[in-house]
Amino acid sequence: TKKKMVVPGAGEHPLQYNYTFWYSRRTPGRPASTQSYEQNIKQIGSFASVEQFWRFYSHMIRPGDLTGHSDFHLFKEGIKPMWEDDANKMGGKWIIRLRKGLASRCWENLILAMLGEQFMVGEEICGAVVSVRFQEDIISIWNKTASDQGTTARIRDTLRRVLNLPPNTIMEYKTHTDSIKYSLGRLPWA
Amino acid sequence: GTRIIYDRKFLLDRRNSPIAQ
Repeated sequence: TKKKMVVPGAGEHPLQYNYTFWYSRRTPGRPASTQSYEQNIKQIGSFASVEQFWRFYSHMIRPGDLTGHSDFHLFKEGIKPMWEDDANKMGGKWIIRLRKGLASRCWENLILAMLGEQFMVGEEICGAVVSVRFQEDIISIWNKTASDQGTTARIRDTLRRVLNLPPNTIMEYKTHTDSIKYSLGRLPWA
Repeated sequence: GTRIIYDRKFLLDRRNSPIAQ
């Protein structure tokens, strides 16, 4: 069954794309297999306008106030925040590790840049993730084509501009195929 | 077609607009 796509309300400011918020939380002690990952990830809701975005976002906990092993994902409507999704499987992500205390501000700046189409890379952006971990937090932005160096360079330069990060911040690009290999390498039978 | 581009300030200004409440 195909879900009805959301539309902007009367007088609202439409976004270039519709987006969906997702939330996931790792159950301690469980292996992170694809199946359990998909079971742990919950849709919060979709929006089509600036005003609808604020209605969701204003009621959400700020990433810096989350505890445990949790993630917020914001992806274009129709793209699952998983490597296996058709839009992601040839793609990759820029990863920025943040010391504790920076996640809420960086996440907000990142998603506002994405919703406002600040990256200027056509259809390439898939979504963004903030991952709250024990000692540090991680934000990432996913794009469709990992091999397109012009696109990945442009995303990196836009990230530097919109996040206003300390100059020594390390940014790392990781293809999803590498992420899959790495995670398989940690399984006992691989 | 044209892309819908918004800067950070424009988006933040919509945060408290009556229509968003």
